[in-house]
Amino acid sequence: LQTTETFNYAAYHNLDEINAFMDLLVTEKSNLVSKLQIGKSYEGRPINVLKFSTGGIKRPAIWIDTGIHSREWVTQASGVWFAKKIVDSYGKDPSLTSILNNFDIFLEIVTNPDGFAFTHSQNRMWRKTRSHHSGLSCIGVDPNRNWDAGFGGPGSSGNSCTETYRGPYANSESEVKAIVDFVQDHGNIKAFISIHSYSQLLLYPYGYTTQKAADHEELDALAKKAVNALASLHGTKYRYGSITAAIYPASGGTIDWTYDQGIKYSYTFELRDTGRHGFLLPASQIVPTAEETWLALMVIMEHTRDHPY
Amino acid sequence: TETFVGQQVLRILPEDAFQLEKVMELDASEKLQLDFWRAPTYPKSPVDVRVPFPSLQRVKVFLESNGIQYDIMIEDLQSLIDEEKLDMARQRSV
Repeated sequence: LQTTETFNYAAYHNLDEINAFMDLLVTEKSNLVSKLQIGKSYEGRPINVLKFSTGGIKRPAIWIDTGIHSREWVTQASGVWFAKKIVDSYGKDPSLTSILNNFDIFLEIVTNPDGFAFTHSQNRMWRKTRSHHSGLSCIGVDPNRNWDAGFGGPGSSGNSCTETYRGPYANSESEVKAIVDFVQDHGNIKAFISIHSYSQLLLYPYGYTTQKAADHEELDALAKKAVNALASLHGTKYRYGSITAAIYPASGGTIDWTYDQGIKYSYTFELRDTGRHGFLLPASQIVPTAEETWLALMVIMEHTRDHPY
Repeated sequence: TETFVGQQVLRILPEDAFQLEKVMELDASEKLQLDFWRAPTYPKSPVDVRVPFPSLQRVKVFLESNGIQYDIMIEDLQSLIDEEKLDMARQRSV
């Protein structure tokens, strides 16, 4: 890999290739991008986050993570595309430039590196972490049921052999704990966007309760605006709503925790399934998926910039 | 390496609350080793499920006997995975 210009954004890449891409981006744009290691995975892999910053200390920030469920490959691939888009847009796109002049953006492209490596080497359909907790018969915890938000409630499983196993206790997964520590230590994150695939949804809290979030109306209106922007590019239709209303109860989820931490603009995406390929979305759809998602991300980031709290 | 030979992904469309409940029964059955890609939520909302080869007949019979509409979303999961691998190898060589 020579430059991020020659990197193939329309192909799926393994963990080493994504790590190499991140290093290259940092080298090419060291005035804008740096790489932080916020922790280590269960199997000892670094948990890396790209920080896009134009300066300042602990500026208000926007967090984006992709690929907490390892088999959702279009998500990590979109994360790579977002990273390149941010550096290419800074100084050219006035809106993104003004966001970066006021906010830092943190982007975690591979949120579950052990699981992601496992999908490339052993089991393409692996979704969970790769941790093993003593006394349990099966490996792996669903990291989107492991947060301290209604932990252990409906929509999560206590059986380690299921796909929605919540883990023995909240934050038991180092991949989750690393983000928890980072968010709490930072203390000034204003928007938190966690990206999954598939089924074309934009969701906001709550998942662990049917109670409406205090900011329900604002979150709903912003979601509507974001999905309209997304659809404007390729006509991809998204549904939106609270997790419980739009899909089903799911306890211990990421954005319920971030919202309860005071991060008002907490959203989660489920990206494309166009063509009914599920998690095996053809690589030709990576760039269109990322492009349309970017429009929705911009709407959320602009709103965050324009509505300080 | 885990193979998925003979596995299919079904798209199920429960028409009403009764059919939805039946699909949820499938979800609860550990014996069948089903992997729900898109879990049952509401009537008329599609449910996508990866079915291991040994459970395929039983699941289809269960759905048909309860009058639940489904179609095959992915006919041969392993072939799609192989295609994806080939595509990645081709991209690397380019």
